[in-house]
Amino acid sequence: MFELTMAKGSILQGVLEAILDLVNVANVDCSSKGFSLQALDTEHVVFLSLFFPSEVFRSYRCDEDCSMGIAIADMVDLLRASNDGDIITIKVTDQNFEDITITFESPDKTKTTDMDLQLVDARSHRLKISEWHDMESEYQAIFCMPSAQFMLNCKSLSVIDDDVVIRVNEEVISFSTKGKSGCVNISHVPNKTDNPEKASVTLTHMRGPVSLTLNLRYMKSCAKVSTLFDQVKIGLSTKLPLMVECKIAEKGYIRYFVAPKITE
Amino acid sequence: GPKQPTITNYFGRA
Repeated sequence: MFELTMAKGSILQGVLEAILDLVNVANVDCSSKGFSLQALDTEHVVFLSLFFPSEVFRSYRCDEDCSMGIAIADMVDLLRASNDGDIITIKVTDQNFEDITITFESPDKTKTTDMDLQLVDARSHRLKISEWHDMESEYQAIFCMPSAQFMLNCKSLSVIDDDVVIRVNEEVISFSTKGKSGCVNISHVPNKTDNPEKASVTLTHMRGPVSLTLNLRYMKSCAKVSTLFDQVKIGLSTKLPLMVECKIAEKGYIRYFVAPKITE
Repeated sequence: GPKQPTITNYFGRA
């Protein structure tokens, strides 16, 4: 049996809302440690991997590991029907592995709404990626910045063109674009520390200058999720997809991997 | 302009 409860408007609900513009269907794996989800965007440019540790939920129980495909858009639609103050329960019983049950309970416990959502096949959304601690060392540059700043950069650049070039070296982190109507270049002088301050842009890992071109549509989507958190961490490599990460509590995360554009 | 590869160019199917 798997069962988690959360208050309406909790972080999981916020994140599911925010990933909807890229993701329809997701693979969800539940274990005693927590709730993880993997999904590909419809054009297969972005891979999303998130993990919510059990302690971020109001209550969490998972007797046996389980894996299921969920139509996220339908689930979010159902969750939207809850009222302020409701406690939301998501449950899968061992006897029935064809759907999940979502329950809303009003704060005064006088009203309960039960809904069943059919599970779907989402196995094609599963990709093979290395353990994060092995992968992190492959990134040439990793920096952190306030999420609001990241969103602002993406918005300012998308006025001019569809693509952004992110360049990182020891002295500067820049976001730039060039279009028919002009160009924009936003430069940040980074701090260099392992303990980034919330308000600043910090270069945490630097193994050599790197620059990548990315479609702003995907970057804006990443930025949207990141604004649910104070800080966003961005990793660049010439051999791996761009990584955009937000931390959830001590051990949790949301990671977007975005395939950069390549010049032939 | 530059081309957009898919993410499966980096990560294989599980």
